[in-house]
Amino acid sequence: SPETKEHFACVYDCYGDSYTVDTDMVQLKEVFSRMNNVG
Amino acid sequence: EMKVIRIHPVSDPHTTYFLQISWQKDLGTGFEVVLSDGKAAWNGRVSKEEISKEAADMEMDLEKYVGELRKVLLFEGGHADTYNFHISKEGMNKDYLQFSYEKNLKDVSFRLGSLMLQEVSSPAEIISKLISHCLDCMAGLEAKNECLQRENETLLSDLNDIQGQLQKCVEAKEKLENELYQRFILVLNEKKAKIRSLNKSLKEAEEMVKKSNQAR
Amino acid sequence: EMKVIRIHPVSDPHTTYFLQISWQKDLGTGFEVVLSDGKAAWNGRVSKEEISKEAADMEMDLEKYVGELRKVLLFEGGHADTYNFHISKEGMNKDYLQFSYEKNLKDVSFRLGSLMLQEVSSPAEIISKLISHCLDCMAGLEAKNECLQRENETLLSDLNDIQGQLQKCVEAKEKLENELYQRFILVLNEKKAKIRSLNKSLKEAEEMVKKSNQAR
Repeated sequence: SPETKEHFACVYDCYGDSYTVDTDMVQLKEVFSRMNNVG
Repeated sequence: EMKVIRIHPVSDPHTTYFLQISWQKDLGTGFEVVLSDGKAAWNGRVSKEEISKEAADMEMDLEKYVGELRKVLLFEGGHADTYNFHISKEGMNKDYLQFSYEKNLKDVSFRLGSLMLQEVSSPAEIISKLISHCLDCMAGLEAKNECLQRENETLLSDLNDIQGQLQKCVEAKEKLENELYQRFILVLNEKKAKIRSLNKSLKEAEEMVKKSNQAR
Repeated sequence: EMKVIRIHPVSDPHTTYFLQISWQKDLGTGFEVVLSDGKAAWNGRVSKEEISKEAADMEMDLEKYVGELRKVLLFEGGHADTYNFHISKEGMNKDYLQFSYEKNLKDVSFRLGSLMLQEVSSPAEIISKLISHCLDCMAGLEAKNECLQRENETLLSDLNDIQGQLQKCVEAKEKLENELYQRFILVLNEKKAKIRSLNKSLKEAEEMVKKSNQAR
């Protein structure tokens, strides 16, 4: 829903990485793996 | 070129004969034949013309015929027992011996060639040369062996080196990936901490604005 | 075991002789000698005791002496011209021949051994066996050659494969590094954009607080 979308936009960047929660190896790999054909 | 092979003629199966063929470059240009049983020796020659005539008589393509000669006289391509040799000393002239060679297919065999060989007056020299030729071949083969052996060892050590390098490269790749992730996480978490603190400050500032507006 | 070598005795330098040595496992346990010039053949035997006695007479360690025998009689370790052979048929008995072998150092030579060889009544068989032995050695060497050749080809192709894999691994490592940096930059820049926008909002909020306080 737009609200949820709004909420996610505040909490996560467009790659799905949280703005405020510290990341770790697993999570960062997860974020990178979703970012295919970066170029 | 020269090649020595051991034969057991059908006509004299218990005796080992040594057949020495020598030729220039291509067997089809003619060849010398020496036959010996270790005591006596006979020699003869087959000319280029006789080879062509023989092929024509058999209506066989010359190239194919020379290929057959290489198989029967030089043992080329391994010697399935598809070839036989015949020796007969029954001729009028005791100094001559008839030597023939044939190919046997399933139930029929056809003669590939035959020639008269003349007994050599001093077989010792011929036999000595034949043995010398064998020893030279052995020396050549041993030298080739050593060279191949050395090549083998070099290749094996190169292979081990490269395998080591590949192993190192794989490890380096994993190490690089881990290190980069470690660094990325540190920098990223710094930024996230900054965002958290800015969020907190912003929240406080908005609170103050609200209060200040209320107070006013 | 058996080994055939070609020798040119000092006492008969223009004649090529073939020396065939056969022994069980260790040469030091005694060996058979066959000598042939391609026409006649002589044979004899050296026993274990005679070998030990010979070594003792020369006050040489038995092991070292057997090592010398391997060099002179089997051509082991290449045959620098440090060894000579002597043949003499002058003995009383025509059927016997004295065969001796010696080592020459700079200006002196000492005899390593000698023995009486008896002429063989049917040399053809001996010579035939000697030639057969050479042909068997050649066949064995050729087989070994082929096997080494095949091994070489396998090693070469393995080496090429591994080199290809190494090349790929190096490229993959570089590619990985680039991709990780690119991804990291994107994610990091999102955080920086966020920080910029938070800074901006915070600044605006602080402005508002200031204004609101002034207004009050």
